[in-house]
Formats: sequence, C-alpha cells, structure tokens
Amino acid sequence: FQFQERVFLQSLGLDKEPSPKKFQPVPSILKRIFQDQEAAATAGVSQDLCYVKELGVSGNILRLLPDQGFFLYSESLSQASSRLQKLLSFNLSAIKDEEQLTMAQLGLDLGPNTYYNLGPELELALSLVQGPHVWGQATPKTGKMFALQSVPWPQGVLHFNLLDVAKRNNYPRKNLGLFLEILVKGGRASGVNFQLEDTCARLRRSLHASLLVVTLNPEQCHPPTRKRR
Amino acid sequence: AAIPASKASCKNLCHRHQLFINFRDLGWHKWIIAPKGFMANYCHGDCPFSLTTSLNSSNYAFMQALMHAIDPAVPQAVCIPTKLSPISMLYQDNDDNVILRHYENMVVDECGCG
Repeated sequence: FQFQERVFLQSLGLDKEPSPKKFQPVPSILKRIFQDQEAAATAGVSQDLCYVKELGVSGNILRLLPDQGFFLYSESLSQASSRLQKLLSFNLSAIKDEEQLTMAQLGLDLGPNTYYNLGPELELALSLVQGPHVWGQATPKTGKMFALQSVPWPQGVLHFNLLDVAKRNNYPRKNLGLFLEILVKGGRASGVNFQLEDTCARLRRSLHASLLVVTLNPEQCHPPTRKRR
Repeated sequence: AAIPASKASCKNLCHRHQLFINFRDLGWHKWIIAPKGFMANYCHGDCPFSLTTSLNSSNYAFMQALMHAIDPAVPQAVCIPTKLSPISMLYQDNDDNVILRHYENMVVDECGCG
C-alpha cells in the first residue's frame, strides 16, 4: 500500500505524504475558487481548469506561500518607535522548473478593520533584498525600491503585484527576499509618541505577509489549439 | 423476439458503482484541507456480446466479445470508465504552503466495455 500511495502522491506533485504541524489560515480567495470549482463539477458544468477566472490569469496550480522572514530592530530608540523593518522571505522551491509563473501577489495584512485606532498614517516601502542577510547587519543590502504606498491607518490587507520581481528572481527557484519598511507618520495631537510606539508594537503582532503564486504546468495545460482560419 | 434477460443477470452487467473516498480512511485528512472526501465511483460487471451493442462500447470490444462468443479462450471485453472528470483539492505541503490544484480523471462518470 505504501508503494502505491507514494506513486500516487508523486503524481499529485508531492515527494511524500505531507505532515503539517498545524493548518495555515486559508485566504477567502482560495476558498472561493475551490467552492466555485466544486459547484461547477457538481452541476456537471465543464470548466477550463487551466484558467483562474476569479483572478483573471491562466494557471492550474495556486500556492499560498507563508512568510518565513523576521523583524529587524534598529538601534536608535526614536527610530524604533516610528519605523518597522521586516525581512520577508518566501520559499519558491516548491515550484517546479517546467511551471510558468502567471501571478505573484504579495498580501500584507496589517490587522483587522476596526472603528477605533483610525490612525496614524503609515508609509510602506518594499525593496528586493540582494543576497542573504548577514546577522548583526542593521539593514540588508537591498536593490531598488519597487513599491511605495501610504495608507491612512494601520488596518486591512494591501496587495502588491510581484510577478516581474518573482520572474526575474526565479531561476534557479530559491527564496524570494524582500525588505519591508513601514514608517509610522506622527503629526497628530499630543501623546503622539505613545501612539507611534503603540502602533509599532501592534503592527509587530498583527502584521501577516503571504505570497499568492499561480503557475501553469504546460504538461497538464496544453496551449489552446489555434483555430484554423 | 428479444429474449428477456433475467433481472439477476442485469445486476452483473458492466455499470458504474458508487464509491465515496473518505480521506480520513486513508489518513490523508491530516494534510488535505478540502474536500473531506469525494464520490470517485468505479466500473464493474460483465461484458457479454449482447452488451457491447447497447452500451457505449468501443469497436474492438465488440470484436473481442464476438470472438469470445466463438472461442471462449479469448477473454471477454472488460468494464472500464468511458467518461471521467477532475476534482479540485486544497491541501498543505511540508513547507506550510497552502496549495489549490485540480486533478484530472479522479471521478468515474460513465462506464463501458473496452
């Protein structure tokens, strides 16, 4: 039985039976795509399994990669209270060489939407990390900044399209390293220090990053035959 | 005039049987998030000569059944899936990645003699 099972698991694209310690949270978009496909299969509606209509991209394998990075702590206290620095790291090795990347979307969940804590404003900057991080190094060696965005308050989920970054960084498939800086902008009424510090501490607890990757396996998804003219 | 086939023999003829695969029975519930299982079904039953003319069978099954009627040493045609469909699976791998993938030919929709 073990032999047949292993052969079958390999056909599922798995080297061996996974044994996860705990289930990761499944984002609503994956649940919706799964439920749409199940509903179509139950209704006997034929569907194009090589196109993800909910995302508008070709692909037959969707992966949500968890962030395996860590926070960096700046020496100066004033900086620490108003600036958050995190190394984001995503393991792309699960993606087989023959798979074509059609989508790479970074999701930054700043925390639940609430009616209080409406402030302070944040400024987020994302850069590509060049080379492995050296312990003790204050900030990593980074390439050019490829995203800069302000948000009015530390809530909700932000999405960044990283397809070009991931494609450029993708051979051979290894870790995709990003440097995230979040500047908490003061400028409010008194008590601003308390708020900045409180915001950074809260963001350290609530910030959750993940990378949604869609790939197309040409061996399983034959390009649509061109209609004869 | 057609000779009415006995009810009992109809039951033994090639057709689709229900088979629900519960991933817990395989111990796969520890890594498959959804579905909890699925209706896979299977094909089973005899393929006598008469059936190959009615059921959606292939030509070679017809010829094989014909030859089996002449020479029983020639094996009967076999009952196989003639229409299959995929399922989607949401699971977690050893790197804690959550993966949504479709797998072709997981559900038997129709059977025939092949």
